[in-house]
Amino acid sequence: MNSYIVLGLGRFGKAFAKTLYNLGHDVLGVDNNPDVVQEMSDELTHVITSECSNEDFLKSIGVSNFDAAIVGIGNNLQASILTTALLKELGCKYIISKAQNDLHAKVLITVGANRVVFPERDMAIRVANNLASQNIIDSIQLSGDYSIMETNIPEKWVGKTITELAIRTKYRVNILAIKRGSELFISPAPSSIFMEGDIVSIMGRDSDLKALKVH
Amino acid sequence: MNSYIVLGLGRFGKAFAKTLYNLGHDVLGVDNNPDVVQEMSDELTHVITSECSNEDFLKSIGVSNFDAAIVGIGNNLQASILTTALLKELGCKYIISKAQNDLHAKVLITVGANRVVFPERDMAIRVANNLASQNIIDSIQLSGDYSIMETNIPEKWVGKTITELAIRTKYRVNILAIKRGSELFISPAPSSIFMEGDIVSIMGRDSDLKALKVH
Ligand SMILES: Nc1ncnc2c1ncn2[C@@H]1O[C@H](COP(=O)(O)OP(=O)(O)OP(=O)(O)O)[C@@H](O)[C@H]1O
Ligand SMILES: Nc1ncnc2c1ncn2[C@@H]1O[C@H](COP(=O)(O)OP(=O)(O)OP(=O)(O)O)[C@@H](O)[C@H]1O
Repeated sequence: MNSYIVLGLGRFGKAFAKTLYNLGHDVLGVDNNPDVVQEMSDELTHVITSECSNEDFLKSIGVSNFDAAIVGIGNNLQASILTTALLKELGCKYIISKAQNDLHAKVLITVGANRVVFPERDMAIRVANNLASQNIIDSIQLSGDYSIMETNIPEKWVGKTITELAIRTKYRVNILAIKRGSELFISPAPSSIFMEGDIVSIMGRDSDLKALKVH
Repeated sequence: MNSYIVLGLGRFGKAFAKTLYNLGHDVLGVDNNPDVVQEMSDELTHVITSECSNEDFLKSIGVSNFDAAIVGIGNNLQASILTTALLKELGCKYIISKAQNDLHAKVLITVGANRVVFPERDMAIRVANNLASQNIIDSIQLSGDYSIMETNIPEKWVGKTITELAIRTKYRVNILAIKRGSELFISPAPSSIFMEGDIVSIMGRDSDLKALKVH
């Protein structure tokens, strides 16, 4: 069981705090709006009403004792940046900050955020792509250097089965789906035969995906 | 090439509109804040300054001619709901609305939204889960009734290879990764032998994933 502090309980901060709490961790929530604090008082381990960018306040709660701090202050860029900087200065181990835009994100990282997130922008991009194009898979967040790519199949795959081509062994990629015209075959059987014009959605290391494209 | 209208150009609406525009579609942006309109004026096909929930205005732009409308008004629940309702009434084909919370979402759907999105909440849940637990894959949005599940392997898989078990053919699921202690094998080779305690990340139809769990 870890312990976290969430500063700023807007839509993002609130959901973040509740998720961590429901996973069984200790969560301290902070917000300068007493109504927000009141509403969240039974939903977290502890909720405090305070200005987040106040150095004395942050010192008094021992921010270096938390496993991570989440800065969910969105519209007040100054408070968001100042809070992040103070957390870093006071020895906070890991800081995630919500960013308004790229410039704000750059500054947050400069002053010590370990990770910045763009919830509105990222979901908008994903939903917009899904709406306007025929992607097999909306989006995927994979660890490290793995990703998913959609590509036309190499000519020499036409007429052969997945098993025959020994794709996983030879190319070290995983075929997630085959798109054939307007039809979609997710998790195709190994006996599936590729046809001219097929598009595949494959997952693998970036280097292996690149190698496949030039075949 | 489609044509879209985005009402409310906050962080979400702005990113949505730009994504559609950059995909080559016609995008009309609307916001009642002239500074926002000014800032976006070269980024979309056309940007107008107007109150979005105004019926005469919506009538004048012929909302039924757009392929879809996106309501990116967040904090003003009344305007968000009214705009969505008017779009529906005036024959808009497809409406996506940003929701503040579950109750707001229910109302939006009742008045005609085809889809509601919770950017802040959804990303918070995803990042929080990623932070506080050891998920192999952050999250994945798949079409229809496919999903990804992490589960302990059935006892009878221990000591056998993926090929031997004919997993894709027999269970109709795709093994995306094997988690062994703190090690992670993404896109494992078909010759991989399962060991006691292994956790697998598998993708398949919800019904097939369920069937696997009870084995
Ligand atoms: N300086 C501050 N000190 C403490 N709390 C703050 C401070 N600034 C903002 N907050 C709180 O943080 C929360 C989020 O702030 P705000 O609404 O400005 O951002 P937002 O990005 O629109 O949030 P979200 O999109 O997550 O709803 C609010 O509940 C607000 O009261
Ligand atoms: N009734 C309205 N008519 C036109 N534009 C509006 C209306 N209400 C809000 N807007 C605009 O919509 C945009 C988003 O509104 P708001 O900032 O309240 O929501 P938000 O959910 O915090 O946005 P985001 O999180 O996407 O930044 C703003 O640019 C605002 O000027």
